[in-house]
Amino acid sequence: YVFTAGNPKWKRNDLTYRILNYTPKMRKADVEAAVQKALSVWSNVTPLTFRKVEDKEADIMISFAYRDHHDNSPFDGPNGQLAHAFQPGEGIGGDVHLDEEEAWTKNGRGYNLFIVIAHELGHSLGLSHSNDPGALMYPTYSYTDPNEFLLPQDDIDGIQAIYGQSNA
Amino acid sequence: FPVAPEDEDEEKALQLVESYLQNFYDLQRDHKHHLRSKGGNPLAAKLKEMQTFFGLQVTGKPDLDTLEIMKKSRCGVPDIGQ
Repeated sequence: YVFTAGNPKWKRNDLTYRILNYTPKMRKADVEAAVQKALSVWSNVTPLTFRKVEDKEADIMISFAYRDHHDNSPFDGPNGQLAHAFQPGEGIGGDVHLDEEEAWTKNGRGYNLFIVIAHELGHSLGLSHSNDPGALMYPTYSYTDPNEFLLPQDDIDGIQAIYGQSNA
Repeated sequence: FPVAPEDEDEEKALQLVESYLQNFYDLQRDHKHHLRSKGGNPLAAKLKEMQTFFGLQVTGKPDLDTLEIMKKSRCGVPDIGQ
C-alpha cells in the first residue's frame, strides 16, 4: 500500500457524502446501493462512518461527469480513464468523479460501479495506488463479483495505518 | 506516399506511451526538448518507473507487455508524484 504524498487524512471520523447526479445507465437505487456498499468496504475496517446528505456540501461529493469538467483532469471517453478522486481536504478534496461515458453496471458487464467507487474512495481517504496486483488500490480495473468481494489485506493494512482499526 | 502500416502502428504506440506517462508518471509535456538540450531520455526513464511499478521487465522500451498494461482501463489518478 502507498500513502498519498504528504499523508493527507480526514481529521474527523464521521464523514458525509452526497451523490450529486446519477448515470442514466443504472437504476438510481442500484447506484445508491453501489455507493453504500463501496463506503462500507472502508467503514467496516476503520472507525470511519459515512452519513448521506442530500442538499448541502459533503466531505465526499460523488458525481458523473463528461470530458472536461473543470478540474484540470478531463475524462477521455469510453474506456481508458474510468474515474478519479481527490485526496482528503476541503472543497474538491475527497470528491469522486466518474466518467459518464463508461458502461456502468451492477454486474460483470461493462464496468462495475461498486468496484470503481470503492477504489476511488481509497483515494478520497488518503491512499495512493498500490503495486500489489491483488489490491483494490491497484490502478487497473479488474472485475470481482460484488457479492464475493473482500477487501484485500494490503488495502486493510494501508487504511488502518491511517485511521486505525474499526471500533466494532 | 501512404504511410506504411508498421510506421502507423509505431506512431500510435508512441502516442499511447507518451500520453500514459504524461497522465500517470509526471512525464513533462516538453520532454522532447529535454532530449535535445540536456541529453538523457526522460521518456525512457519514466517508462522504467512505470515498468518497475507494474512489476514488468524494466527495459525502458515500450515492449508488448508494457503496451498491454497501458491499454487497460484504469483509474485516472497518477501512480506517482501526486
